[in-house]
Amino acid sequence: PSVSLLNQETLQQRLQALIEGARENWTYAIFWQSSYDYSGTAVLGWGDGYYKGEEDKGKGKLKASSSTAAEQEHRKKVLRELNSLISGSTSPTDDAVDEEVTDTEWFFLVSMTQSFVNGGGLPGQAFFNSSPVWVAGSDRLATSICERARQGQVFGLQTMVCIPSANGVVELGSTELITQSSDLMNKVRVLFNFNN
Amino acid sequence: NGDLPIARKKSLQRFLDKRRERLTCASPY
Repeated sequence: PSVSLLNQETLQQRLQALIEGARENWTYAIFWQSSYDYSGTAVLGWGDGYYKGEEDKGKGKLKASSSTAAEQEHRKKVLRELNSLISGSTSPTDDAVDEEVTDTEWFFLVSMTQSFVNGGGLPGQAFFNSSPVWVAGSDRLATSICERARQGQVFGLQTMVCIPSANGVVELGSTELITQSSDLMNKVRVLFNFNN
Repeated sequence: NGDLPIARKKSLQRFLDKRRERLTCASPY
């Protein structure tokens, strides 16, 4: 137990090291943790995530969202509520919360509510087959049988990758087109080999 | 509701803090 606790604590650093140390521009990394529900079904649930965002082109602003005004209002409302929940404050003025919520930020936030059962979704597929899944290109994401991949494409992703590890799956997403890299897969194996 | 699992709560807190940092990031002036 002490080992797994230690690993849980360093999960964030591992995700950060993976993204910040990569040559490619990854937008986010998520660790989907494997566990079993009350019925003994294997489930991949949120372990931790690191959101880097899109490449800042030097303008100091986040990439604008393609969402409608109504959708933005909805996102801001949810963010305000989550902010109150976390901070315990009901302060109506928080400029950061009221700023536009980009598509990838929203995708990352929504991911926190998701889980994958019995090999479902991109992470489930990678875990179930013990084999990485690398989907590069908007067209391939849009036509994937996995809803998560299609959802990623809708929110502006061009590349989604799921790499299985000892007790979960590392997922990376990018708004850029990134071709398969054995270097990244090796890094995941080293950083997320919790049994070693 | 307030029953947010601890892993998600920590991740969310970090996400909101980082977002605040990014948005209030000092301008070149």
